[in-house]
Amino acid sequence: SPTQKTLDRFFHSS
Amino acid sequence: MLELPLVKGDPFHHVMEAILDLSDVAHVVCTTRGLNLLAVDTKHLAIVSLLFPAEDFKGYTCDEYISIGIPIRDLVNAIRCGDDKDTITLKVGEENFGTITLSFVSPEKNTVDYEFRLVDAKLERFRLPDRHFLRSKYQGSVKMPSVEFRRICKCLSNFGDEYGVISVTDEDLTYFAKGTDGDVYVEYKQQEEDTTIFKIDVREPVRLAFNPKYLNTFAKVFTLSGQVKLFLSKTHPLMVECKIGQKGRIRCFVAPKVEP
Repeated sequence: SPTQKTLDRFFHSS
Repeated sequence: MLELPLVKGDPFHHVMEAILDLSDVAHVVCTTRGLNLLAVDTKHLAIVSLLFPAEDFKGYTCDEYISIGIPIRDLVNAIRCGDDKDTITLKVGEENFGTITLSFVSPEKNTVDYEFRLVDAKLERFRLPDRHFLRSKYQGSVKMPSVEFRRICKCLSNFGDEYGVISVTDEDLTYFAKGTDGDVYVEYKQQEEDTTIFKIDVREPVRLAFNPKYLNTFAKVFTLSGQVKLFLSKTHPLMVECKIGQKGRIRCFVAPKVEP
């Protein structure tokens, strides 16, 4: 089944 | 010092109501130029951002950079207690830093004041994409009536709360949701004659899987504007935007589900 990604990996600034 | 005039049912109130069950705190940054609100759900699957320039906000006063975490439930409960005719003002002052005051003044000048403790938002680390990013990473956009969008979101969410797909080509836009006992498909064809109401603009076909529950949560907010615009990417979260006032806007991002 598809895996749910979180938004952290896209918009997380270090 | 910050003074934020609010009205029951205005965009700020609508956004707060919409995210009530998703998040405890709204991160609000105010400057002389305007207000920026950011809220993320506890699972980090959806973000809503409200941008309100000072010129669109009658009576807005802010003379310094203020970054605060507002407890959403307290604020919403207070606004719900107020009357539609009340003038509401959210205040953060130098003398009571660490708290916000929400003042309600009736047409007869009777007043009710609520005072809340500010909370730590810790949302500075979320950096949302700018126009340049959207142009480079998003392969397509679709403009459609917000009322229609809300109806679809409700339909998808009612049918299947876990798995939905939006697909777009230069000819059509398709919504799909998987329910326990069946599936639902909704298809919109690009109309040649009238592109002011519904318009597809894609560089290449995009298919994006997501959780319909989150989109449905935000769909009501978008009816504050007549139109919504969906930005679709093969690799990035779904973004939905609507314009508020002259230069204001609401954006929401919904995290994608990725096929194995």
